[in-house]
Amino acid sequence: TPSLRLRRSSEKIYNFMDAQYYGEISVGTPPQNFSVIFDTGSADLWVPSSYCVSQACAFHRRFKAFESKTFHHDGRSFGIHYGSGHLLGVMGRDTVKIGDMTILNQQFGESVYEPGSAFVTAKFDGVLGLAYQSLAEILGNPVFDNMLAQKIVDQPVFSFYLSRRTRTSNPQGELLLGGIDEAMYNGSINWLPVSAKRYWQVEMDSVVVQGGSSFCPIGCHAIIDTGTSLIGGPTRDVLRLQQLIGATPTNNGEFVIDCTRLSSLPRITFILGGKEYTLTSEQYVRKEPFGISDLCFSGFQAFDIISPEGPMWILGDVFLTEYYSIFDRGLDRIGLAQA
Amino acid sequence: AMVRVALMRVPSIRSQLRTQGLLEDFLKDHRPDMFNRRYAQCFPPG
Repeated sequence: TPSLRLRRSSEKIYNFMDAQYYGEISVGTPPQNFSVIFDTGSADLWVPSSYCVSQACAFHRRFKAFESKTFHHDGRSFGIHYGSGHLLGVMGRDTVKIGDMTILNQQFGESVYEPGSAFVTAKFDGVLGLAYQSLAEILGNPVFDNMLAQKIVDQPVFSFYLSRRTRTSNPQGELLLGGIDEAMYNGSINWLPVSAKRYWQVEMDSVVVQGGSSFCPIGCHAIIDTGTSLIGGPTRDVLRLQQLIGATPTNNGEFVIDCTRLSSLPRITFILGGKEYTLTSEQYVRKEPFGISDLCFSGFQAFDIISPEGPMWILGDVFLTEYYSIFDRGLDRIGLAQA
Repeated sequence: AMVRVALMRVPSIRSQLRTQGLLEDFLKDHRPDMFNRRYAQCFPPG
């Protein structure tokens, strides 16, 4: 699909249209602040450049390399193609700060060309990728790899808590770099080995719809992706799944559900490492305000990702708001627990 | 040696375009596959 890029035998998905959670970082000395998506589905750090004259850049904070005492010019260029366009930029190195942590000589990209209108409405300035280095477009260590190399964190672990409630909850989400927050989950953690060190990818046993139907009955692979909001799966499976939950397509290729029927819709269970992760209709349907009422959208989206491991599913925010996720680079495993 | 980063949840680009009534035109211009996918079930596998 257009959102898929094949290179160096690894698949790249950049779907910035559905990203929802962002946090603050700073780049340079003195620090220049940016809001970035912390994305486990990519491995690069990029922010807009002050040299960018695209319309999208005008609406965002832009990095002024000439004001940073610690900036090192690289000279190489980079390009990232995503589902609805592409961006181009130049590479550099500088000090990056996340909270109180300082990462020295971090390779990153400054985008100088962000064509199209996709980023014009984006609330975030850039993206900070947390996937494995083999997925990186920009040469050099991804941010978390540098944190490990510079021994900035005690444990080679980071974890995400994402809240469904937007206004009432505090925080709306939390990324903990270097540890696990036991206050953010209930019960025990189920650990799943990473099956390929590109994405945070694990083996999934099956997907079961209440009432009997199932998908990937002999197993398949799933990516745990904080950079996308929905749950993605192979087109043929997801179209059938949409039928089973009574979702009908719109002209936009999205699937809507009658909000009054939510209580009668089946539960959907993802089985990972022998453990069941069940989502109710209230959890897999997304409500968005539309006039004086709500529109209900299916939380499932078709993605055809061809990989050496076969068809893949993407478990995005719809899944991760229900399950606290722990990404362990030391033992190359992912932990999931009830959020 | 741990750092907590507070995350803000904001409407996605898709959601904002929909609210502004711009999503359909945007997808027609940028994501023709979204439309093609509607008919994927009509075609043989592959």
